[in-house]
Amino acid sequence: GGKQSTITNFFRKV
Amino acid sequence: MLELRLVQGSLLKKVLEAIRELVTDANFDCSATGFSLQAMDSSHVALVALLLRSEGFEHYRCDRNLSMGMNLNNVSKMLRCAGNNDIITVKADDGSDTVTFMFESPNQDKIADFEMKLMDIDSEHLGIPDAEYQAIVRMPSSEFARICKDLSSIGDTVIISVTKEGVKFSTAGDIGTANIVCRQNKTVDKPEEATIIEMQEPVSLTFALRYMNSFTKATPLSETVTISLSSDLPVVVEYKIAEMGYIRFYLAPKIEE
Repeated sequence: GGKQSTITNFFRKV
Repeated sequence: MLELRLVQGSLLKKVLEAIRELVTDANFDCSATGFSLQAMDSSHVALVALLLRSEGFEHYRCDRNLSMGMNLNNVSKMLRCAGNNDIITVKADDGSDTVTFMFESPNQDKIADFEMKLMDIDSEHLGIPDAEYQAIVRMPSSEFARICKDLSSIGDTVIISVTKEGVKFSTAGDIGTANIVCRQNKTVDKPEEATIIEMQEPVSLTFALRYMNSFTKATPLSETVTISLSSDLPVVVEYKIAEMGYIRFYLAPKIEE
């Protein structure tokens, strides 16, 4: 099923 | 001083039921814009963004921006004490470490105050960029919930593929495989029963079904759900909250190892 990515891989902290 | 009066109090009850499985503790942010929340699940795979615009409240007073940390299970315990037809008012004083939920019965013959302790929560606020999505699917929320539930009895992950043919939800598990294709269908009696697919280019992504199922707890908030997909972004599963705002769930995809 592949490796689970995380939200923080895509969106940066502001 | 904060005072938010919501005549349709059941909306707030439904909002809590929609997010409390995904997120344990969160900051509710109040500003002139509205009542909002952004939080990730403990493993940072999913993010929820809630907005209830100030115009949607019968009375909205927020003298200065306020962030209130709450345990969502505790909020839910409090709100479950409100009747479905009750008017709910959320009140907090500046600098106070409590929030008060006031429930009024529709004919004003019963008024209840529930005061809850606030908590300090360190939370990261993430910037969510505006994006052009490769495909946007709008479908009945109950249909989407049914698909997620059915597929999770077969497998753990769902592949969502959008092509000219429609949107396909696929899974595979020890006992076999399943594919559900929904075609665009605009010829329905009511607009909320339609399935509408806007595709710029075909897209196919894999997601953990556990999270999708958790998002469908928001089904009572909206008759329709919008699923926005792009190959290099988390999927957005959006439930609009009539006249008020939205709950958007973002889910990071599974990627090739």
